[in-house]
Amino acid sequence: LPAKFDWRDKGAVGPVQNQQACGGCWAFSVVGIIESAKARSVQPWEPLSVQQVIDCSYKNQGCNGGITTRALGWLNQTKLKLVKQSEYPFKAQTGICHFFPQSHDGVSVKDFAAYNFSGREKAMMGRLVAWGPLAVTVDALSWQDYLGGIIQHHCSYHHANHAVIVIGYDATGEVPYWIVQNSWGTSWGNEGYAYIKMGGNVCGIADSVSAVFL
Amino acid sequence: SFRELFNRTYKLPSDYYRSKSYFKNSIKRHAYLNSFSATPNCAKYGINQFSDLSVKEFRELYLTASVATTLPYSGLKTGG
Repeated sequence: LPAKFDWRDKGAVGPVQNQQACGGCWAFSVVGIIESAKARSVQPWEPLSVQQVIDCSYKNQGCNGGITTRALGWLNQTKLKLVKQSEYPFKAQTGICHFFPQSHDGVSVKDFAAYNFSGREKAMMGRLVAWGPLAVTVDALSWQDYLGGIIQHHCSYHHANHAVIVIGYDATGEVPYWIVQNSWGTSWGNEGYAYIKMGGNVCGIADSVSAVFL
Repeated sequence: SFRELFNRTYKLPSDYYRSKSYFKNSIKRHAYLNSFSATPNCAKYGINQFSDLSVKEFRELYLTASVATTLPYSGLKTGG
């Protein structure tokens, strides 16, 4: 494995999103990894509809919350085609699900994987490099005040409450860290990104890890 | 400065005073959180767009994801 890896260098990561006052982080992380998976085979990166997942993933609660693996399971089961963001734009509130005919152009999920990598973050590095950006859940309570730098303290595991995307890592320095894209806009953290110390399952980053295949 | 930087307007005086008290609490929190930041690249905590929210408000608005008690399905076989 390379000591440093970042999917942004391969053009497979979109810009940092802003979920605003909608608790739809779970949908942003799921759609984010699908966009990345698509961009890995078909360039350039293209935004897909987060609102479609928020409105239509009926087993989740839209802007009131959700579970990433449940959304991925639903996408995999229904083979629903995710449409372009421009066709179903983000409104920051839950709405009525809009249906598109099956002939409509879109991206559907072929398969997905969900793992617990706690105690096996080296393996998680391998999966990130092989499979692309990973959707993870974290305990983000202390992220309310985060400005930047590598998170090493004040972050428990087994209390997941937020979904984000791991897009890379850097193990070249004294403190190796995961590079995590958040959905709270670019004014938060390191221009929208958080760095989390690798090893020790800081923030529970390895507890629930999902990848998607198209 | 905070209001200007993050475009905050409060409709009622009570909203303003409540947010101000949450802001003051956040300053105390930052001091505690930063007391663990010994190394130069360690995380820093301070004023950002969430500083006028209570922890409860922040939790309710932004910490809305949960995890299935068991990972429900993995399409890939793990053997081999």
